Amino acid sequence: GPITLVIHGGAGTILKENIAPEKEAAYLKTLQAALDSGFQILAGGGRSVDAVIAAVTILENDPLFNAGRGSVFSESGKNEMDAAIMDGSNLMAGSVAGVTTIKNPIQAAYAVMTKSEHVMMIGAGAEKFANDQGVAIVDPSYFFDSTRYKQWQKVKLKAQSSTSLLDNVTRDKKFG
Amino acid sequence: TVGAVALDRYGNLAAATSTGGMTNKKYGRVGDAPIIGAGTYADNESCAVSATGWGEYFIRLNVAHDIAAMKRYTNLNLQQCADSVVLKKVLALGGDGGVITLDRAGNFTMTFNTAGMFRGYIREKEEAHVFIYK
Repeated sequence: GPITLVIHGGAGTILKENIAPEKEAAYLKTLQAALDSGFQILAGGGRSVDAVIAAVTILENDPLFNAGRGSVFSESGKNEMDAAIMDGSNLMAGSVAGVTTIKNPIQAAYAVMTKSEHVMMIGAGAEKFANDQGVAIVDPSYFFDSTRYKQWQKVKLKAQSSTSLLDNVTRDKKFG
Repeated sequence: TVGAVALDRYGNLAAATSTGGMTNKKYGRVGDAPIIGAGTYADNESCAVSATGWGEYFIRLNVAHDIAAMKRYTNLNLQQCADSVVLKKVLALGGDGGVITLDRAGNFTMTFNTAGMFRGYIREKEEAHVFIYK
């Protein structure tokens, strides 16, 4: 088949009337950048695993998306991230979960896949392994985004109510 | 959650998914994104899948692998496989979300049962396309 790249940046209650035109343009711009980044690798004869890492890295770096910088807040006020990658040519796979200091979790997942005999690592151990493999480590404050923080504050208030899961104000009932 | 699936000129597929998870999550909760077979899967013999949505449902249904297995073991095309899992099985349980899928022939889907999904694709000799709404 022809070289192809497909991406997503999350699904949900995403309605045109809820997104300002300038924000919509920002979303589309980053999606386009992610496609361009990954496709450049494919067009140059690069591997599909490198293309998906390139595309996801662009999306992780944009606070608009819930991954990497701009991730949502956990109940304890942390940005806890997860990522996975799989190579269809050999069924190799790698993933990390509950990490808070790895700048681009997808690159840590790739390190797990290619530089360990394991498939999944979590928390502090995953962070130590990533650091040992030269994956960029940052202070947790790097992931902070004020919009996400306000979102979390709002959810916490709602969570104190027994009807929190029925409230549609926040337009999402998937709260911890 | 964000993700990507790709097919290179050697016919190899790959999938990747990354997420911050669920707002206000407790107790080290982990969703489907990092679980191979639930939110992420790739096999040259079937397809590559990256998912986004309500993780607990995608884990229970092993969504990514279910789509890949359906593609491999039945005569259904990729769109039928993705629709069967996301628009029927996930919805039937009460979950929501979507997937992107891609096979070695270059067929792909962007299937979701929500109001919208940030998404896009690009293929050789074609313009890139990006979308948000249904």
